[in-house]
Amino acid sequence: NTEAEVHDEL
Amino acid sequence: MNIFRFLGDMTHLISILILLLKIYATKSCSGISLKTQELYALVFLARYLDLFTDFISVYNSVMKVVFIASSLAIVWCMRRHRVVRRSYDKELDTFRHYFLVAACLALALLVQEKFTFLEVLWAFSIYLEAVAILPQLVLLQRSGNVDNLTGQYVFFLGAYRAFYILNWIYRYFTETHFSRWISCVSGLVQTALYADFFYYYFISWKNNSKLQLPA
Repeated sequence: NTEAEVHDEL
Repeated sequence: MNIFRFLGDMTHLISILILLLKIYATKSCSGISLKTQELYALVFLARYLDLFTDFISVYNSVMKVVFIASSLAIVWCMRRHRVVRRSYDKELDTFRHYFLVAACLALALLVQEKFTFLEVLWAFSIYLEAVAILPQLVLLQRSGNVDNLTGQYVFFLGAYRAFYILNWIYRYFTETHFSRWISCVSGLVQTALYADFFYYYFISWKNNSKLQLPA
């Protein structure tokens, strides 16, 4: 998985 | 959002409220490192640029605005407030924090999830947050005596990190594609930096005595 992760944390 | 993440955010928020309370109630910022506060302001500004590009939830957006505003307010008070700035322990707060910024920027350019402007800034903010507490810990170590509110402030900051680690462990076991190693490795480093402080915090709590760090 080369897609950047969704940054759902603060 | 799981309970650990929520408790992590809340302890983070509490730590900032304690710091604001200390500054507001005592009109003093003694024992607080301006360098650490500047680094946190930079961390939040760099990381939460995504306020304009990504929407996760109202909760996330509100918290981001609160973190940016409160960190800027603290830096402003310590630098500009007529009374507060007099209590700043300038001669004890000599950590070369620009080196931390440069090193974290270099690391972010080398190691990030994707080489884009926002992703580099995001990685930079994660790395910088991991080490941003160092000037504060050095200042506490130098001054030896730690007043109650400053001790609580650092304790809650450490608790925030500990809850985030529990949150990642929880997510690792409950989500199928959980692999945020940049956050996790940096988070572990950050929490490890608090280990020493926690040790003395619990000693003083157990003995019901004032928190003192060894010189």
